[in-house]
Order: sequence, then structure tokens, then C-alpha cells
Amino acid sequence: STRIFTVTNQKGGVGKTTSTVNLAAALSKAGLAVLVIDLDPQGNATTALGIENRNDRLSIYDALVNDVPLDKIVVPSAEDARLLSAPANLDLAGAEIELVSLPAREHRLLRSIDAYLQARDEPIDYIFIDCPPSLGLLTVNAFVAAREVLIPIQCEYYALEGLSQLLANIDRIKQHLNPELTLSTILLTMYDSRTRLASEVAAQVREHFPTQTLTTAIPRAVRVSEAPSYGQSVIAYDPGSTGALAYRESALEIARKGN
Amino acid sequence: STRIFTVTNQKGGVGKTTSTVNLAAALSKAGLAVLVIDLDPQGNATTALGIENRNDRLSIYDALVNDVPLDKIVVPSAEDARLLSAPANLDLAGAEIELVSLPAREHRLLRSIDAYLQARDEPIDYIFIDCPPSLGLLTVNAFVAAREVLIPIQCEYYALEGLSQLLANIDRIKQHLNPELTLSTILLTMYDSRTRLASEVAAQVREHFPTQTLTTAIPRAVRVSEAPSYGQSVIAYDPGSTGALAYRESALEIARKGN
Ligand SMILES: Nc1ncnc2c1ncn2[C@@H]1O[C@H](COP(=O)(O)OP(=O)(O)OP(=O)(O)O)[C@@H](O)[C@H]1O
Ligand SMILES: Nc1ncnc2c1ncn2[C@@H]1O[C@H](COP(=O)(O)OP(=O)(O)OP(=O)(O)O)[C@@H](O)[C@H]1O
Ligand SMILES: [Mg+2]
Ligand SMILES: [Mg+2]
Repeated sequence: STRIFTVTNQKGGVGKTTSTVNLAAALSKAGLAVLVIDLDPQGNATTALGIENRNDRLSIYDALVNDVPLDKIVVPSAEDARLLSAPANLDLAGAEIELVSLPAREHRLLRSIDAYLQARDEPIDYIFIDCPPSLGLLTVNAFVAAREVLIPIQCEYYALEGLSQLLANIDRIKQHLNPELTLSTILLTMYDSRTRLASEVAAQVREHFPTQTLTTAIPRAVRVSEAPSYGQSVIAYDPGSTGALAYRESALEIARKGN
Repeated sequence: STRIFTVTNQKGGVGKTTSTVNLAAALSKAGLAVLVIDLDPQGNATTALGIENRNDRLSIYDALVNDVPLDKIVVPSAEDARLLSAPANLDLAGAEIELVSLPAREHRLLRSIDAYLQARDEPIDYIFIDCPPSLGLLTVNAFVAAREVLIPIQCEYYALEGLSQLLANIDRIKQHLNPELTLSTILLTMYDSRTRLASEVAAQVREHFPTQTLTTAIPRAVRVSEAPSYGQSVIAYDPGSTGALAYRESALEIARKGN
């Protein structure tokens, strides 16, 4: 069955979008069918896959608020036909407020994904949902639709500050909305082996979450941050770079570990 | 009169908190009275000033939701008695939702600051309001209370993606809630002179915003990211470092430019 991850951390700029796009690209390169759902109104995961962020096209907003079936919204990425995208556009900026008064407001993404998976002939192996840096109704929809949580943690001082809030939110979702949800994966990002701070933060995260934290850490690497300006994953942009290799290794580790 | 800045960008991890804390510290070191208001539930600006983020103490939440006067909440920072903090704690996480049903919900921070400034014997020269990476009611309160907007822009590809949305929001606030609000300052952050991407983004920002973009760019520098782990600004932690000098220069430029 399909593994569904929400990629979440309300701390900003920790590598949610970068990890979503590059793990998805690594898995699709290995022959799997992968869907990236962009739930961030800024639409970074959309442009990173080479898809124009246009307001005159259907987007994930229409699936959430206007009940448009997901198969009318999903498009292939520029780099691989097996790597699919449910793009975001600026309409999504209003969704948090609009969702408040809609029926089943926390379950709309779940229903949309369920209908999409049932209607498809071929299975989807992985779904990654990229979240905005907040814990509002968009992120709640992702928590309800997913079975696994992947938390990217930047190896910097503030990394651990917001974690207790995030874990408390996951527990609350598990209790009231989605008992199947588990924190299965923690990925250390922007690891700079030259700084003491990075190794201290990494050690603390591995100590608190020994089984969830992937062995592979993603290094800070310029090629990773350049790739989106070409509308590509770093896997496609520079396959031999340290960033590309680290994301391929982490994707393999996630696939092997299972849920 | 007091200059009041909201430090805003819904893109995460661009240096909002780091710029708030270090500009404030540079100005207080130069002899000015500065207040940092932490509107981010994660409370990064609170811990960066050496203040414990405790849930059993009054915080900015109490000023916004419970009408507690700001002078009961403001505390001096660990490093300088002239550098004051209105700390955040986890209560703030619920504020976005609680504010929705309160009267004058967009003006509560403005009223709180006005009362505080009137009651004080000595003036406050600068107020910086650190915002979370979203455009919800907390950020709207900051936009209404402030007279100037300072946007930190990370020299990375995604930097320009969310800018049009942010500028549209500022215009809307100016039209309906705060006609005095102006985008006075743009600060380039984490500028890495070795990468082509950084100089391209910087050139684009300076082209679009020639008068607002400060001449000084903040370099990416490890000492800047280490300082918060000691509860200090980089100005206090390592005064001679490239990051500290760049923040002192930018503070000087802001003071000279005026609003
Ligand atoms: N391993 C890496 N090496 C270098 N730069 C990186 C790396 N990972 C991410 N970046 C860069 O850091 C910035 C933040 O990453 P990203 O946008 O993926 O974070 P995010 O958590 O999705 O942010 P937001 O909170 O705004 O959604 C981006 O400019 C990205 O290109
Ligand atoms: N000039 C710099 N050099 C090196 N690291 C920096 C610099 N400025 C900020 N950082 C680091 O980058 C990370 C993001 O910065 P910061 O937390 O200030 O951004 P933010 O915009 O406030 O994030 P959020 O969107 O979560 O509020 C932090 O770990 C910080 O220490
Ligand atoms: Mg993102
Ligand atoms: Mg911040």
C-alpha cells in the first residue's frame, strides 16, 4: 500500500521543501511512482519540480476547498514522468481561513487522496506532503491524511526549541483525528561538519530519537540550493554531488526501514 | 518619537529573529533604548536575549489576549539593561485562534504599545517586532502596530518567490488598517560571496528595491548562528566577528536613513 508522509516542522527554513523534493526524486529515479503534494502557499515544492506556479490553473486549493478530484490537478514533474506533483498557487493563501467553516475541514485532504488512489489503475508507492512553517489547518490536513511524519531538523541552535510543541501537536492529532499517525523519520539537514554546533545538535537529536533519526545526514552543499533555480531536484541537476548522494542514501534508508 | 519596525517574511529561516536581535543589540550598544517584542510562539527572540521561555510567567500573549499592561511583561535582556524584551511563550501558539473572536483583534498590539510608551518616563528609541513565518493575525497585529516594515531576504533562490504575496499583504494593511505603514528597509542576509546564486539574488533585490535595500549585506557566518546558544547577540558574543560588524553597520545605516 502507499506510504504517505507529511514533511513538517513549524521552524522555518529547515529543509522541508528541499527534503520533500529530493527524497521524492530519489525514489522516482529508483523506479517508484511518487506524488508530491504542495501545501505551502508559497509553492516552493511546485517550482522546485519545474512546474509554473500559475493562478489560472487548478491547484491543490481546488481539491481542498472546491472538491475538485485530485486527478484533474496532478501533473507530471519536468524531470520524470513517475514523479508527480499536486501544485500549489496563491489561492492556497486564503485556504486556512476558508477551511474553518467547511464541513470535515480536517479530513478534506484525506478524502481527496483516498478517492485519487482508488480511481488510479497503477498504484502510487510514496506520497510526500510539503507543509508551510506553521501548525494551522493546512498542516492539520496533512497530519490527518498521512500515516507517517518526517521531521527535517536543521543542525542549528533553534532546531530543538520548537520540537516539543510539534511533538505535542502530533500526539493531539493521534488522539483525536488520526490514530495511525506515527513519527517514523527524522532527517538531519544542512549538516556542516566543520562546526561544533552542528555536531552537538546532531548528537542531541540522535540521543532523543535513536530509532527515528536516519543514519544519513544531509550536508550543507551549495549545489542543493542551486538546483531549484533550474526547476530541478539536486538528483537531476548534479547527480554526483554530495547533496544528491546523501538524499539518495536517505531515500534508500527510508524504503528499507518501512513504516 | 519611537521608530517601530515589524520584521516580517513568511518565508521561513531567512534571518528574521537573528536580524531583530542583532540590530536591537547594536542600537542598544550605541546607547539607545530598544524593545524587542517576540510574536513567534517558538520564542526564538526570547531565548536569543538570554531570557528563559517559561510558561508560568507573563508573556506577550497576556498583553494581546488578557489586556495585561506591557510594563508588567517587559524584562531587561541578559546582556544590556537598555535592551528590553517582551517575551513569548507557548501560550502564544493558541493566540491566532483566540484573537479571531476578540474585539479590535487587529489593534490589540498597537493599543498595548501606545499605552506602554505613554506611561513610561524615559522614551524608547526603537521597537522591533519579530514575527512568525506566516501572515496570520499575529503578523497582522505587528503590521498595524508598526510604522515601518523591515524584510530580511536570504540570498537564496526561494527568496523572491513569496515576496509578491508579502508586498500585496502590506498594501492591503496600508489601505484598510494602517495608512502610515511603509516598507522602509530590506536587509540581505546569509550572503555567501563565494556562490553565484547569492550575488544574483542580491543584484535582483537591489534592482527591484534600490532605495530600501541597505548597502550592508549580512554575511553567512558561523559565529552568528552560535551566539543564540549562549543567550547572547553576536554583538555581545563576538564583537569583532564579520557578522557583528555587519549588523552594527546595518543598524547605523537604519539610524541615519530615518523613516
Ligand atoms: N543541504 C542544503 N545545503 C544548502 N542549502 C540548503 C540545503 N537544504 C536546504 N537548503 C536551502 O536552505 C533554504 C531553506 O530550505 P527550504 O526552503 O527547503 O526549507 P523549508 O523548511 O521548506 O522552508 P519554509 O519553512 O519556508 O517552508 C533554501 O534556500 C534551500 O535552498
Ligand atoms: N548571517 C548568518 N550566518 C549564519 N547563520 C545564520 C545567519 N543568520 C541566521 N542564521 C541561522 O539561520 C537559521 C535561521 O535564522 P532565523 O531563525 O533567524 O530565521 P527566521 O526567519 O527567524 O526563522 P523562522 O521563519 O523560523 O522565524 C538560524 O539557525 C540562525 O542561527
Ligand atoms: Mg518550504
Ligand atoms: Mg524567527
